[in-house]
Amino acid sequence: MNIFRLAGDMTHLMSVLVLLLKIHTIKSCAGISLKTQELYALVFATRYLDIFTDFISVYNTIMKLIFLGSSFSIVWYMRRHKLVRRSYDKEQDTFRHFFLVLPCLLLALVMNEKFTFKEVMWAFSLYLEAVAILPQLVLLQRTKNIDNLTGQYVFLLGAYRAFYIFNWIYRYFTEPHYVHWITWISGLVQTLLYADFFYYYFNSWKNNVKLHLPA
Amino acid sequence: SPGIIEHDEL
Repeated sequence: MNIFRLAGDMTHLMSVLVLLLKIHTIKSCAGISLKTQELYALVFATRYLDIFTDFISVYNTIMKLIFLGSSFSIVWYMRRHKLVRRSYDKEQDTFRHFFLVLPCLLLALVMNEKFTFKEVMWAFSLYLEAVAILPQLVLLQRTKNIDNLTGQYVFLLGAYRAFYIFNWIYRYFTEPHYVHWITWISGLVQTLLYADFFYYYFNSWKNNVKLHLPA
Repeated sequence: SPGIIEHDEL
């Protein structure tokens, strides 16, 4: 465990907890894409198939449980909680899961480290994670008002991506056998998707104005 | 062990 990996995990954890806390406290999910949240729940469910079979560390197991629990809780709140679901921007959140899930599944069947169920699912989860933010970014573009918490949520997710890239660079130079092309390329694609959002986020922060994305 | 790919990241 290096400092970049830890910082990446912590910003990832904070992003999910900020969102869950926001929904739980103000009983609103305005501006949050249910499509993205369902895709993340699917990402964690398919990636952590090894949770009870391969023990890495107590830290890993606990983090996996938190990510699974929090992502499914968010989906539950948005779909089932009678107050929260009323605030969901259903008409604006029109991205189809299918268009992201199917190509990722096909790619995972072709590009994986080993053709086993667990490895194909692991590759699928990486590809899907890379693009799962797209429905959220589309919703941010459409919604005129981006509240601070939604902005912070996407910012923390982007920070997590950036720290993971530093982690891979660090590990590449310190661990001789550490080469994971699939992880790196899908991770890089995912980070690039945030670059545009980051540009506007930093501008609004620098000029001390409310975040507003161009049409 | 050989043949098992270890995914130690989240």
